Amino acid sequence: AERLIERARACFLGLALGDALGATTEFMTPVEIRMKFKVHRKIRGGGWLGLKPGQVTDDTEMSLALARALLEQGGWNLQAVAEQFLAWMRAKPVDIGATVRRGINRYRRSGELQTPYNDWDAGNGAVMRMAPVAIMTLGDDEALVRCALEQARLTHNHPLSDAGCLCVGRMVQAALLGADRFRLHQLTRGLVAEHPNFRFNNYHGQASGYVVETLQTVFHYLFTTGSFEECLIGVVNQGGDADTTGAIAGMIAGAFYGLGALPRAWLRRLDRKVREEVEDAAERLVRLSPARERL
Amino acid sequence: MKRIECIIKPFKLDDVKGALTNLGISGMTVSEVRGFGRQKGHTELYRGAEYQIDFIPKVKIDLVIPADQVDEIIEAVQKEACTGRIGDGKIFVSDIDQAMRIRTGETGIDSL
Amino acid sequence: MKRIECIIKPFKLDDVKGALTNLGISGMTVSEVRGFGRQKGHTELYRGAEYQIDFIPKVKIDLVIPADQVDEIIEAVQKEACTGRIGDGKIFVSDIDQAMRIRTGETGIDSL
Amino acid sequence: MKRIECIIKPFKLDDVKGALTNLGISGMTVSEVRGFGRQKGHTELYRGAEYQIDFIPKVKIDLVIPADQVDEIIEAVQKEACTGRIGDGKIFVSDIDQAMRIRTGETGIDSL
Ligand SMILES: Nc1ncnc2c1ncn2[C@@H]1O[C@H](COP(=O)(O)OP(=O)(O)O)[C@@H](O)[C@H]1O
Ligand SMILES: Nc1ncnc2c1ncn2[C@@H]1O[C@H](COP(=O)(O)OP(=O)(O)O)[C@@H](O)[C@H]1O
Ligand SMILES: Nc1ncnc2c1ncn2[C@@H]1O[C@H](COP(=O)(O)OP(=O)(O)O)[C@@H](O)[C@H]1O
Ligand SMILES: [Mg+2]
Ligand SMILES: [Mg+2]
Repeated sequence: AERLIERARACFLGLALGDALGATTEFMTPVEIRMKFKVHRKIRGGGWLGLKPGQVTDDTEMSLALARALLEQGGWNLQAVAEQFLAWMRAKPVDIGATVRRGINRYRRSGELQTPYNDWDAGNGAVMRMAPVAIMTLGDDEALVRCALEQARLTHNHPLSDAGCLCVGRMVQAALLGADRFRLHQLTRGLVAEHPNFRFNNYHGQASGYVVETLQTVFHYLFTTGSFEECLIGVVNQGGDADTTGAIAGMIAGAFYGLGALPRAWLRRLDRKVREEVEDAAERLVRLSPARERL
Repeated sequence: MKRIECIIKPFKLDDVKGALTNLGISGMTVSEVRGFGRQKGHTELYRGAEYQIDFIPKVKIDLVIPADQVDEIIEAVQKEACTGRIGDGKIFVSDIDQAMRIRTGETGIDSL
Repeated sequence: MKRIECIIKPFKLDDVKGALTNLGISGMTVSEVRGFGRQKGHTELYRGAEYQIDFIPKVKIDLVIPADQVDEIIEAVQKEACTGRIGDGKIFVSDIDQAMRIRTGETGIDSL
Repeated sequence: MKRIECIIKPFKLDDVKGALTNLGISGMTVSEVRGFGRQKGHTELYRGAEYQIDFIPKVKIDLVIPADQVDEIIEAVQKEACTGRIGDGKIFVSDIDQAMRIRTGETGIDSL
């Protein structure tokens, strides 16, 4: 019961930690990272965005915007989510991806809550927002599917992005409910069966924002490491879209390994306001979910 | 796609840029130009003689946008850049056949 | 409306501007550019070594005019800007869909 | 004829110019512009305080070519100018109605 709230906190915090840690190495290659840091393993800011240590990017901010909408409405409300995304874009965020910006702009001008299918929408911008969705629909797979696709299609409309959202959402939920490693791996096998591009057995180190490479990176390190810290360090030192691979790895690993596994040094350096809002949102989202019965 | 070219008074750049980012504009290219029109340059002392400075510093904003955003953009730029005094500048709209984002090879509206 | 873009040798700016104002041209926008073409850059001494200066300073005049004035403008610019030596430059004509005077909101030919 | 306008990172100018001359491009016009997009400016220390420099120096290459060369030119520029990092720039293609070589009065493709 209390464990559920703790794990939800660890999940959402894991997302923020992965974002802040990975932002330092975003767009770098593994060789460049090695030359500059040997191994990048502490929260130090910098990166191409020139961040302060512990500052987060769009991955965490959009997730918080999404959470804020659900908490204000007391439940799922896609319009409220779109409005929060628009307010976030207007507040001049530190970074915003091209596809996300186009989607929010489309909503601003037409009021439409779904972007049309686009070949170029196979980025990871919708998957990175899955933590609050997974927590709030915990206990109801049908609700997870509906809400995951609705929020994704605000900006990304592509079968690979859709499939990625559902798989990551289900992995987070399974982990929150205490699943073991084999169960999590089984969920990835389902994804690979449906979309063989996602196969990650022979991981070659590509870690771009293409959702396939993003999830291959996340799954590779998730299943070849034994702790939250090890998983995230592996992911962010792969460079590429490191803040987002870090964030996605963080939300799954956080839910899986739990609050105690989050490195204290990292938590201390995380932006204080972000940390407080994330912890508060995680708990309140659990209390909104169908799983609240178990509390 | 359309190209919108705005020639404005230099001190108006920040205001116009602000209005454009509020409309979700993802990017623009800016250059310093000199304008000649009804607005007369001031006279300047140069090597002891007074010269009419005919060409007046302006800033040119070039932005390429989807065709359906043209009216809304023109309206926002005009509102922000206008002082009511001569020399406020011009907005020109022309056609862009193709566009590409060099980093990714994306083309068309997705490249903007 | 048409845009006429003239890339000319910098010392020709005053002559060309003079010819254009004689034709009643109300305004234009000018920028400094560098050209690369058949005209070879000269060599320059820079920190004791000789360098080929590949890109040659040019001036670009941008003017938007009613479509029916194009031929007369091109003729005047070419006559004034020509020296007969390589590197005299180019004139390009393209289409302008819409134009607006920022100060007044006037559009079309009245905005020029 | 088509105008190809390439906005690129300044250090890429020589590489792109090299690739274009290899394709037999006879000339181009270059200008310094400032870009604003997803790429963030760096912060600079100025009188003891830190400022975000929003507009980033870019180089704009303008070249007018025969319409049938467009695809090959775009491909060459993109290949040469791409670093894979944000801010690599854009390529825009638009129509040119008429062109003239000032030195000789030649028009059309012969003027390029
Ligand atoms: N026909 C034109 N073509 C291109 N640029 C022009 C033209 N006319 C004016 N401009 C530009 O617009 C600026 C303002 O024009 P001006 O006539 O001084 O004032 P206003 O637009 O307020 O009547 C000029 O400095 C010049 O940069
Ligand atoms: N294809 C082109 N597109 C755009 N500008 C060009 C092109 N070719 C030449 N120019 C511009 O015209 C100028 C003169 O060209 P150049 O070949 O040197 O001489 P000329 O026009 O006398 O044959 C160049 O410096 C450049 O600014
Ligand atoms: N809509 C636009 N219109 C005109 N120029 C643009 C536009 N968007 C971007 N640019 C130019 O392209 C450059 C690179 O854009 P940016 O968004 O930083 O990166 P990327 O193209 O790699 O996504 C900008 O600095 C600017 O000069
Ligand atoms: Mg990010
Ligand atoms: Mg990212």
